[in-house]
Amino acid sequence: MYLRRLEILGFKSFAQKTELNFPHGVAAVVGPNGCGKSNVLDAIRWCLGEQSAKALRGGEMADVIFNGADTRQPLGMAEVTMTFTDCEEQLGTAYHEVSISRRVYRDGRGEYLLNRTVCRLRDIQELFMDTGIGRSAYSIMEQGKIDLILSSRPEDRRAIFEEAA
Amino acid sequence: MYLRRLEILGFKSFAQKTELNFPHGVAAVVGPNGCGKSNVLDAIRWCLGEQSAKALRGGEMADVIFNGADTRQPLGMAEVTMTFTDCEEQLGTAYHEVSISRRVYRDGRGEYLLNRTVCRLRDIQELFMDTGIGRSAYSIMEQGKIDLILSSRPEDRRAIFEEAA
Amino acid sequence: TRELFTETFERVRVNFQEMYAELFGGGRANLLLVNEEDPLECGIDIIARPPGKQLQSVTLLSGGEKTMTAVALLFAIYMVKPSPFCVLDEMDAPLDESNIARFLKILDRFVSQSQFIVITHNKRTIARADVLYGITMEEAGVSKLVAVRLEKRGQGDGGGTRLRG
Amino acid sequence: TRELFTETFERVRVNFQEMYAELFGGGRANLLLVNEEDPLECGIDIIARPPGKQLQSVTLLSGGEKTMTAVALLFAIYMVKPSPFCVLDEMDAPLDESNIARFLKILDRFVSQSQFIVITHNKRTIARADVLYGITMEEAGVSKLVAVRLEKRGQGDGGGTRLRG
Ligand SMILES: Nc1ncnc2c1ncn2[C@@H]1O[C@H](COP(=O)(O)OP(=O)(O)OP(=O)(O)O)[C@@H](O)[C@H]1O
Ligand SMILES: Nc1ncnc2c1ncn2[C@@H]1O[C@H](COP(=O)(O)OP(=O)(O)OP(=O)(O)O)[C@@H](O)[C@H]1O
Ligand SMILES: [Mg+2]
Ligand SMILES: [Mg+2]
Repeated sequence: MYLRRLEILGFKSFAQKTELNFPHGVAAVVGPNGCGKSNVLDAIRWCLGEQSAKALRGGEMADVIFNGADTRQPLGMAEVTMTFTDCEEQLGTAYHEVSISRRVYRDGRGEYLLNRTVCRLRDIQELFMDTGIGRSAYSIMEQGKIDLILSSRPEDRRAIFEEAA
Repeated sequence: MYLRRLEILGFKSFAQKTELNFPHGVAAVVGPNGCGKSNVLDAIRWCLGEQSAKALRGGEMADVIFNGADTRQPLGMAEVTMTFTDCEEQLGTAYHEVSISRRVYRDGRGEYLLNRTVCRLRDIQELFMDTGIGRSAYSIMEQGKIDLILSSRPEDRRAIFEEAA
Repeated sequence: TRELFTETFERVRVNFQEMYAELFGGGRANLLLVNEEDPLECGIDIIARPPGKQLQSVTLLSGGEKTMTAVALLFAIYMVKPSPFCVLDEMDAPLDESNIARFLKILDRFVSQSQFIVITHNKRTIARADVLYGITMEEAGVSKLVAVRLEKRGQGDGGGTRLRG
Repeated sequence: TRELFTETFERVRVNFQEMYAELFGGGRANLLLVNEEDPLECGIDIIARPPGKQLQSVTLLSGGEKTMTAVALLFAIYMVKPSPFCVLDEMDAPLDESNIARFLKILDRFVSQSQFIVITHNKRTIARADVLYGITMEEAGVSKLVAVRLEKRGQGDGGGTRLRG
């Protein structure tokens, strides 16, 4: 299976609906400082169920909702959808495509969706259990953080090995 | 006053005596990964009296002594000398040039020298008291650490202001 | 479970030795369980010695060397448990040109099993991409996807219908 | 002493506002004492809003924005208490080309009062240098100074006698 598409709306600086389609190989994301590249990474982490606002550079979860700009009003909701393709084999599902979505509202209320149907985060985690998706300790490397594994204490490094086991 | 010259011998990767002369303007230090550029910064910090091995990326002070390479034996001592010029006004000294040196030996013994005469670190600190030298919290910016002031807690940021006051 | 962890650890360890030697063009690295009696709780030590240099704590390595060591560990884990996709945010920032070339060469071995989404400012990494996404903020504070250029190399999911404005 | 700190803090604060607006081409920033009743112990908050964007916690800023904010604070402090020399280790690594250009332009204002030693891989920063020191490790593990090229610009301490091999 592979990640076909990422749709972002209302998440951080993505005030307008943005769609990225990924190739089988290498996709490079470029642009000036502050334009939103790392926010794309945050969107992926968040959609996969990140619980810590701090891991997304914020203070609380509502910080991920677009909070306005000189020319735009804040939005009331953030939504990110990831669509996977060629899922039959690894997910054992009847579906060729599977999409995961996550939404959050200003009041803190939020929901997860699997193929557009509301579900619990747990349902998503169980479905993707052996695929390696959602195991972000070694598949999502944040800016400036790659050396952390070398400077962290020996006990703290286990997490990345345990995820792989 | 200004920093005229830096001499490094036996400090970290500087197995052979190395002399850098600095202009009044901007000196750029370049080279491939791992060649010793940040070690130059460490040499300056260390010469000015850095007490923490961790701040120099090591585990103990002896870690700064050249510990050998495929083609070289370890050395028994590290020495760094910084020479300042046009000192009359700011230091109120009779000298036009003032040099500070620091040495450390494998057994942990070390010494400071002022114009080639052994002295205490304190003598150096007193001499340079109002010059801003030795106040490294804001005059030496380590690799990858510039954002620390933004991510540190509000209480921890005081140090840099207190040094300036 | 104990066997699962120890077996995974061992496989990652062997891969790490191989990956490191390849990324550094020599040298040696290893992973050690701090306490072999207690593999499920103990810490994990990382040992790394770049070619021609003496073995020391990994903390003494340069910024670029630390990044390459972390990359070796990352790929060592991917060899055991590939992730369908992998997001790397400015991982090339501390690397010099020759290390970026080595990194990209190793990356090629993994593109058949995983998609890579790389955020970068580096021309060489950009040149390797199969798809390029440019993000800007023409409207301050609002991220906009402005260009998707399909390289002639790679599948890129089909022809010229990728341009978005 | 309380007055000294508060006075220094106030001067740095005003400089920071000015520096920030200049480095960002707009936007606003400020420094706040967490507890004005207790200036000698309380923390210091950093407020920063890039042009066109909404005010949020500085933790949400991008890598490049954080670096530029830290640079503004650094220079704000230099304006109050210049250091005779300043060492910057790869400070330009997270910056895009236009931010590096702005950084170098501000740097020019300070070169008359301080020497700058910059460790860099960036061509523009290198082009700004008055003196260039190249470090290599022809002999593995041993740092060697290999080139000092004097730019025609700047004083550089006299003519062509600077080459070292
Ligand atoms: N909830 C939000 N609403 C609006 N803007 C936000 C929100 N959260 C973050 N931002 C903005 O997003 C910007 C950061 O974007 P991001 O970290 O993706 O930049 P980047 O492209 O990675 O830049 P760099 O190259 O400097 O790392 C910041 O300016 C921040 O103010
Ligand atoms: N005591 C020592 N003896 C010998 N070599 C040492 C010693 N301490 C550190 N080194 C070596 O110095 C090298 C690091 O040098 P440094 O950090 O200056 O590199 P750098 O030029 O800044 O590289 P980068 O561009 O990757 O940041 C490491 O390879 C380390 O092994
Ligand atoms: Mg970023
Ligand atoms: Mg370095």
